[in-house]
Amino acid sequence: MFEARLGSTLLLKKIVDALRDMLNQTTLDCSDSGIQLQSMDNSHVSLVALSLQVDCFEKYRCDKNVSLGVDLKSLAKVLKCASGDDAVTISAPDKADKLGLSFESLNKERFADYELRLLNLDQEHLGIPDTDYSCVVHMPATEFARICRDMTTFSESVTIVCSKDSIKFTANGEMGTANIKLTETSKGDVSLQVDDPVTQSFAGRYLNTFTRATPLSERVKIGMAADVPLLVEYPIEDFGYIRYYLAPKVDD
Amino acid sequence: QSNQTSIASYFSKV
Repeated sequence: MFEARLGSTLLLKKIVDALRDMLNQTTLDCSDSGIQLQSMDNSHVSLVALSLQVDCFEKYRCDKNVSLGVDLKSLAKVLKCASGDDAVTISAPDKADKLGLSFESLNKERFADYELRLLNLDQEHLGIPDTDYSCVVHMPATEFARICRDMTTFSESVTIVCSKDSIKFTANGEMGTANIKLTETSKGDVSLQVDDPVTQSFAGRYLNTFTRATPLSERVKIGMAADVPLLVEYPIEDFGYIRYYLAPKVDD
Repeated sequence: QSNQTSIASYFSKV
């Protein structure tokens, strides 16, 4: 039996919104340490990894590891039926073919139950090594979203230059060039830890897709190192994260 | 000219 109760449906809505532009279907891997998810986008250019630890849930029970294949569009439709401040319990018996979702209103006067057909997805898992990023940048999530949006107005490709004292985003297209440079702020909302400078180029539309996670977190962490994928990480409260990895573009 | 690489080439299969 698997059962997990979240105090707020809004959190689940935000998580699904952060995934659904990148993935159509995915598998939730549930174990006694929480819920994990790992999926590549259809073109295998980027990868998303989600982790929600047990502490994230008001109630959590997982007797046996279970993998739940879900269609994210369908899950979003079910979540639309609920209010953001409802509590939500997701459940599945062992060998389930349906996922149960029950919503309880804040005043505990309205209870709604839905069942969502589960999918049998054959997903390959990749081992993501712990990487020492030579550039780690923290900034407000809304600032990163704004930069990605503005960059992709100019070009499909975005170059990020991370040096000791700044992170610079450049897009060079037919219309012209855009440059945005951030330095460390006195308030500390932009911070840079750079051991070795890195310059890499990325497909801007993937960066934009990652910023769908902006409502989940005030801050975003960007990790870069030579010859490894870009990391864009949004913490989820104190109990989890959503991490996006994007393969850099390489010169011919 | 730059080419897009696949994410799978950076991480090993489990």
